[in-house]
Amino acid sequence: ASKFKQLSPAEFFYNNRSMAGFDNASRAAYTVVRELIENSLDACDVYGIPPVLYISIKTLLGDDMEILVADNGIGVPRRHMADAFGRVFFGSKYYVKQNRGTFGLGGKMAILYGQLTTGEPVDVRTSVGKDIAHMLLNIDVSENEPVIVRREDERNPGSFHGTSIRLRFKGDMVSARSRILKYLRMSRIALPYSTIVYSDPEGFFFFAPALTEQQPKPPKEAPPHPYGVDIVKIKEMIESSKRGTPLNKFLMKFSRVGVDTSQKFAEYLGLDPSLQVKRLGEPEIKRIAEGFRSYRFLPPDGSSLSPLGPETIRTGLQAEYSPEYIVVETRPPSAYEGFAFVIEAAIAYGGSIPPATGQDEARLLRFANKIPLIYDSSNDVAMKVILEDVDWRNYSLDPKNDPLIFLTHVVASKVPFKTAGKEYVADREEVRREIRLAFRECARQLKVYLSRKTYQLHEHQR
Amino acid sequence: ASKFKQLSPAEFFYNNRSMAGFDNASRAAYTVVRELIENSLDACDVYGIPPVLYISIKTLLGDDMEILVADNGIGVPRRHMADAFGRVFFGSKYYVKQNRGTFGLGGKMAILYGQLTTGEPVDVRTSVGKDIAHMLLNIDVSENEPVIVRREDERNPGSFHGTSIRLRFKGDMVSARSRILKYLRMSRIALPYSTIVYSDPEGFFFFAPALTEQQPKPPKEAPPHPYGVDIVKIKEMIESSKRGTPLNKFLMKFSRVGVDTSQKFAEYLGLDPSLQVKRLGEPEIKRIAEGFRSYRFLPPDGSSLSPLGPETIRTGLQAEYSPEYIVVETRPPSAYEGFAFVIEAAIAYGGSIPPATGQDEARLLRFANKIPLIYDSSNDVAMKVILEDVDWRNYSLDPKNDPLIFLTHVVASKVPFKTAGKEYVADREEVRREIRLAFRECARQLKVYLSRKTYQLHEHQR
Ligand SMILES: Nc1ncnc2c1ncn2[C@@H]1O[C@H](COP(=O)(O)OP(=O)(O)OP(=O)(O)O)[C@@H](O)[C@H]1O
Ligand SMILES: Nc1ncnc2c1ncn2[C@@H]1O[C@H](COP(=O)(O)OP(=O)(O)OP(=O)(O)O)[C@@H](O)[C@H]1O
Ligand SMILES: [Mg+2]
Ligand SMILES: [Mg+2]
Repeated sequence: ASKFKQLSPAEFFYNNRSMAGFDNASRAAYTVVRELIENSLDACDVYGIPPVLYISIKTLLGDDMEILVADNGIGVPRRHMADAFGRVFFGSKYYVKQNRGTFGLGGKMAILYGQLTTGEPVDVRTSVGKDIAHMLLNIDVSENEPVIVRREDERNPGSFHGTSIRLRFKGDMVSARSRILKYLRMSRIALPYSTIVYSDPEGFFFFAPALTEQQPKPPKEAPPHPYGVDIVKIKEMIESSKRGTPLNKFLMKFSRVGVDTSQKFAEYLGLDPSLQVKRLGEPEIKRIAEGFRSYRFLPPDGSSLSPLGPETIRTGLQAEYSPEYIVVETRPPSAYEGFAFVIEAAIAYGGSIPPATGQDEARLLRFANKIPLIYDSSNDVAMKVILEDVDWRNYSLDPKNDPLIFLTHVVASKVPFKTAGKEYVADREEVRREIRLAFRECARQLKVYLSRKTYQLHEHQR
Repeated sequence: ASKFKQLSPAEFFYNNRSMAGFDNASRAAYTVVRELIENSLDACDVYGIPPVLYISIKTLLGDDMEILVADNGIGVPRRHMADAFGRVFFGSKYYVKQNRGTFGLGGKMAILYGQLTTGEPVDVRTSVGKDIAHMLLNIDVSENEPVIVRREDERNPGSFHGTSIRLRFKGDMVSARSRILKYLRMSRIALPYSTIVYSDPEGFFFFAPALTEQQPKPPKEAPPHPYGVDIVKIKEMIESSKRGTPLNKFLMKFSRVGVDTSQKFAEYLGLDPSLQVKRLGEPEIKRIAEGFRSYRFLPPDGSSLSPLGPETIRTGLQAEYSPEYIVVETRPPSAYEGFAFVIEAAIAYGGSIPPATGQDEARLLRFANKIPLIYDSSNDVAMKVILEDVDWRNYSLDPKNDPLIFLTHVVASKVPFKTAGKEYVADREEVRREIRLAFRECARQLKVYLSRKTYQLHEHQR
């Protein structure tokens, strides 16, 4: 007879921690560091606070490490603190807004990994500006709840706001270190406005903003765009609408659907705009979902998103590679499943960039919502575009042999990550198409530059 | 202010369906078919029932497809039926036993995908041999519960046992078809004892067992092996032990730990074997976890696992490729995180196998618990072993140019999949090491064969 059971979310990811980036001791160490840094960055720049982060990793006796990550972010309200750090699928980033975090999982996985390798509880201090809440906690895996081992409040005379988290874990820092440093170097491109101090048993890494650096506008919460919104989501939105809401009012909950558009769209569907949405039947709801795919709505409004911008990308690539030439392309906003997204792409050529050795796939720097992606590049949708979708010979370019560095940044109110460890972006049609168009435009501009340069060289030689 | 929220497991995978293999319309169609087939196969061969499966995919009006999968498996008990098909993280495969299923998610994702693309409920009939339970159901995503749209019982005069599931969905079957057929062809290697009838809008695929085919022994539930069991799992096992359980009795819950070994291990830890486990403190529990990594226990007992066996692998490779020579290696059982596993590996050479074209990574057929893995091979731990861990020149072999086909089968009470869509196996140290040893042995045997063949050729030419 089969034994049926209900698993808790914590138990699922405890059982399947490879999915969340804890495949082995080296990748686990990297993921612990990444998840804590991204939580701190979200607590800052998503709220318009210039980030200041301190990260220190020490070796303790035996092979335990201790990581401390401290930030000047908005902090966690005391009533949510234990759940924020101790309950899987609990978080503040489930709204339609650009964040690094998206799953309500990462911080908990780091804490759980520390707990399963050392038995030690995590030590968290956080404040929104009032008293500092200080807790030691563990995660009860089968119940998916925090277990508060100790709690105390501390005075906060300076009204400091921010969070500091201290975690013990066992991991292979020696082999993770080069990737952590690569993550930090790539972060210099993505975060010219932040201060990050990192120290580990082998040394230091530090960067701080230029005095002229402008804090980018924080992302805003955005209503879903109609394109790609499916039947399940439509029904959920109908469920949460007030009783008596007419169809035209309901349609105006979507991004870029105003009075006119909602009227026209209702006519397009052959539905009366004054129909109460809570009274719509299955066939009408289906018709709306199909209309959401076929009707030409105004494109999404990119103002809710916070891209890097061409200036930042150029500055970063220049500093890192001293190329001879850089092309940057920012696509207009697009959408999938109702989520707005923007693709930024760049190609850097020549200068101090060495020729590719012919065996690399292509040298590609990948970012998603400002997170540097380092693992599993061959599966990333951007690499598939470079290797399969663009015929580089049309532009006299060879990604595997020329001195080229490629860069992509997927900016979205929800990035379609393929793994819970955020290793790479899934092969989503709408995203792949936008990356393809961006790289073709970059390639075209680079070809123009190179042929002009060749022409000038010939002119010069006469 | 941040808006905190608790997400249901269904909501998490609805939001992040790329992780579960629903990246785009083509992959989604493949995953629907795969998840339903694997549920049917588990319901049969894990219970010693020779599988008979019928799979039919029809196009309906518009671009809806309808899939029907019917099996002669053990069926689902009526009291669990709605949850089995309607509640994420509910399933019967969470025990330490080899199954294709492992997450309590796949069937629900297929059903949810049908629901979000067509709005239609799934239609399931199942029986354990008594009345046939028949339900139409949807999934309430925010609550993670089934919504039974209609239910009725039907007479079962023949005491039939089995399940049939009918699902409507939109997907790109045209582009998924070749991969589904590849999955079925690879299944012929893994399932010589089963009958599978498949029909889709383009045609048929059918295989049936040879009359002499022996049903392999079904896998057995196994206690965890101590190697790699961590602090969290030890505490859970202590929690579920009876009050007053002494340490030596507790240790004997682990695979291959008998009276002698538990005594010796307790002494190795410097702990009194009669200590009550529920009274052990943090330091003692830590010491046990560390001992579980360092002490030389007897290796896992492979009898709970159900591998393919060298005969089956040879027969399958011979039928598919008509090679000149096949080497098969089965590693002795090993363990990670307490889970026993066995690696089967094979290399087929020459005959009708064409030379590799120099641009493929390596032609590798991958199986995990008899599931054919088709996507994302470059990230799979087995591909990493072939491309990074084995120096093929030592064996005068070139995977990228010679007429070689590689095969791996990871057989485990829990396969460390990297994705919820089971696309590839994670880079787990213990698994990587075993695959490496298996392929080195295969390479060594193939080299012996080829040098003997060369020698005989020279002898002949004199
Ligand atoms: N340093 C921090 N400062 C402020 N809030 C934090 C901090 N770290 C965690 N949090 C809060 O705890 C919540 C849970 O964090 P966790 O990393 O588990 O999930 P997430 O960041 O929402 O998503 P993801 O799993 O994608 O990282 C966050 O949503 C945030 O509200
Ligand atoms: N055809 C079937 N015959 C018998 N039982 C079934 C069948 N399909 C599903 N079930 C039952 O429903 C449960 C849930 O199936 P589901 O596919 O969601 O998860 P799983 O198979 O346990 O794990 P995974 O997510 O890895 O596939 C199974 O554990 C099994 O008990
Ligand atoms: Mg996070
Ligand atoms: Mg299943």
